[in-house]
Amino acid sequence: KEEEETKDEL
Amino acid sequence: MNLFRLTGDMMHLFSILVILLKIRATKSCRGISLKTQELYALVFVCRYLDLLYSFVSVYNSVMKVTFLATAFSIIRYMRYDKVVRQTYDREQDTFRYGFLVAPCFVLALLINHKFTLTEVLWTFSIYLEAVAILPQLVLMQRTQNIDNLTAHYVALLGGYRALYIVNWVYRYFTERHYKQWIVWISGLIQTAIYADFFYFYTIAWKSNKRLQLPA
Repeated sequence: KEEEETKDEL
Repeated sequence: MNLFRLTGDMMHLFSILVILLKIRATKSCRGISLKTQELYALVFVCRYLDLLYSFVSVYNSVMKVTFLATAFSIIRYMRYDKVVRQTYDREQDTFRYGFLVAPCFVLALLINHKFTLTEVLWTFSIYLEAVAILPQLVLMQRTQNIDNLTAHYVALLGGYRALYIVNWVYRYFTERHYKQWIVWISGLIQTAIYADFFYFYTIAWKSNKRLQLPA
């Protein structure tokens, strides 16, 4: 879940 | 979003624009590795599948679509444009990209956060991006005549991931849950691959000469 939250890079 | 990340993204965007400018303005793709361009297209396709099921921000989506569209546009020029394709260094650009794709895929199957299709493909794209520049670097070493736009292209592309590293350090200390080992280690390797190039790029820049890589 935490990984998902920070997967906002290109 | 911090300044390091934004600057990194802009360098990434500009690197692609430099190639498109070179191709459109000079009608030539001499010195550009089609293999590297195709690997990047594969990287973008695998990583940006999440466009279909998750939304982060307008900025994020617009950049993803732009990267995908420009990657395929470059490939289209190099493969199918009547004039441009004749300038492609077909005989020199012989890197076997299976040697990069296969190990990266196996690694993604073995080392990932979650064994699901999208997660494995995402991880694969991270591994593949780290090494996708290799055909381009090999091509530049073979063709001694490296034009400035090609040199700037590779420099911008190397600078982008280097700035991402600074962004990761910054985020690690400012965001509570921010931990991304796979991306960090891959990013470090990706940037290290450019070290040699940057050394010669800086020398050429300081002495105001054309870039030359030793054979």
